Amino acid sequence: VSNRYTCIGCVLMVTIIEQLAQVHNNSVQEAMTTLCGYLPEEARLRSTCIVLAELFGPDLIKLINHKLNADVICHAVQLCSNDPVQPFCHVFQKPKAGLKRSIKYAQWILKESSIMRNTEFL
Amino acid sequence: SLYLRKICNQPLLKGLCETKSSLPMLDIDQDNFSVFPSLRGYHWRGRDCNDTDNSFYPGRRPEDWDLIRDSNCNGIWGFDPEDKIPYEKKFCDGTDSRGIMVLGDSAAAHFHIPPEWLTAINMSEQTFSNLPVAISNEFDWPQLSMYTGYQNSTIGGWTESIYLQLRKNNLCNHRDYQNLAKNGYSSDNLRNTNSLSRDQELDKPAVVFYAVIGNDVCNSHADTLKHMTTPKQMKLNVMTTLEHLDTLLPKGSHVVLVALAAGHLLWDILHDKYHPIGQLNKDVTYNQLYGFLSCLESNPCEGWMNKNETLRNLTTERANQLSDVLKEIAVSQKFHNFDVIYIGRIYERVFAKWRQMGKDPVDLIEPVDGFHPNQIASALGADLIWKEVVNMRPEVFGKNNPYNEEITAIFGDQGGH
Repeated sequence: VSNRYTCIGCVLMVTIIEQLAQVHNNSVQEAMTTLCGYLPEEARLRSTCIVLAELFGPDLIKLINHKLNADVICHAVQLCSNDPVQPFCHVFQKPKAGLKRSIKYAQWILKESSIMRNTEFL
Repeated sequence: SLYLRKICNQPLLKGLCETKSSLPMLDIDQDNFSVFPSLRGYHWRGRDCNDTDNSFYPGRRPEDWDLIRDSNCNGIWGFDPEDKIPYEKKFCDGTDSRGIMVLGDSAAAHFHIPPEWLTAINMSEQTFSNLPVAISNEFDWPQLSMYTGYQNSTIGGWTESIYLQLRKNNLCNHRDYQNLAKNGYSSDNLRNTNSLSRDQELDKPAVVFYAVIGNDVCNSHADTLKHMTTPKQMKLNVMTTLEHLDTLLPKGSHVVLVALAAGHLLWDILHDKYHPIGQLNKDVTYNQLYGFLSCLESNPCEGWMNKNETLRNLTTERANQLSDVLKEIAVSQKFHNFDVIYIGRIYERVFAKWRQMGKDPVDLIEPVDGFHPNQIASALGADLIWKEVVNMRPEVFGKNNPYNEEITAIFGDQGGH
């Protein structure tokens, strides 16, 4: 399965950000800033987090605000594989609308996003 | 992965990324012992007491009874002003002093991802303060492990280890430990191990634990059974390693073969429990997590972390066959420089003991990966192994040093581990 570790990493990160926002009753933007602030500066962990937040933040905010879960979001930003030959792996229960339909909806939300076009390069 | 590749291309860090080497990265005198904690330093093997001279290192027989310098780094040196006898001779001569080493996998290295890293509810700046050390220790915590742990636990539970017991038994063994375990290692990887540092002429004997407890049956392939080690391969792998050890270990050493783990317990105990990322909203169980990992072909143990009961039973059957190979080797094979003993069913007994204490077996498994024995299981396991070996073969760990109290009175903490 291609990009398996990116997929696992993405699902974990998005889940943590969603849960941080939920726990602190914050916006997604604030949750991302909080998470990066928790990381130590050693080995440039904090700055790497800030760069990733800058990069994926705007899209993530849009998607989380639409109540989409981490599985759908990570497929939508192509950090989990959308290859039709491979299975659509998910850790959360499938959304009521179905996984594929939800991913399509998420991709529609992101249709103007530059990050979507550049994810493969990244 | 790009970031990691970049780090690995740095000349100084290249060794860290080479899968076969478990030698310290920062080791000025190149004696395989270091004054730096992580990057395979003294979290993994006894701290060097002089990193500019390769004739000082833990585990060696003392040079001139360490009259003027502590050549074996055990913190005992100098002489008694009353009778002029060197302390090392007075306190350690004839006390069966020896070291402990472990050749093993992630369980022996004590793989651990703190659940706080994934749990939003209690997250704070403090939560990730140990992340850099964890990265530079390959997400292992050998300094807290079952075989070579010595630091007070900062990750729950308590620390108990074979090294601490061996040290308590005889303070001359201070700092004589080597944890050569590596994540993902199986009997096949151990055939080529080249990280053990022991000189047959100059160094003390050692007790070596051979503890690869899962990776011979655990893999992430969908057709997992096809990729498991067969009993025939197992015998060949273990014998190759033991023959190699016979060329490295000083006479009078011992090798302890540890049986494979009771992986079937994982599913039974965890499948319907919530994983740390699912605890807030009660929406991710271990069953779901294992399924997700299997779907991505990244399940670390497809055979045991699987809802298919038949597959779990077949994995257990193979694990038992491989443990039987270890048992048979211990009974039938002879080596020049060490004898071999076998210890079986450690984790079954750890779980049984915990249950007897009225505790929940969930407390014994690493919550993030749902796979490894955790700090409590490691501490209980160390205690169990120690007692069993002492009962079965008291000569393996050597007798109690009657001078321990005097050593403490004169040398205090012997300079730390």
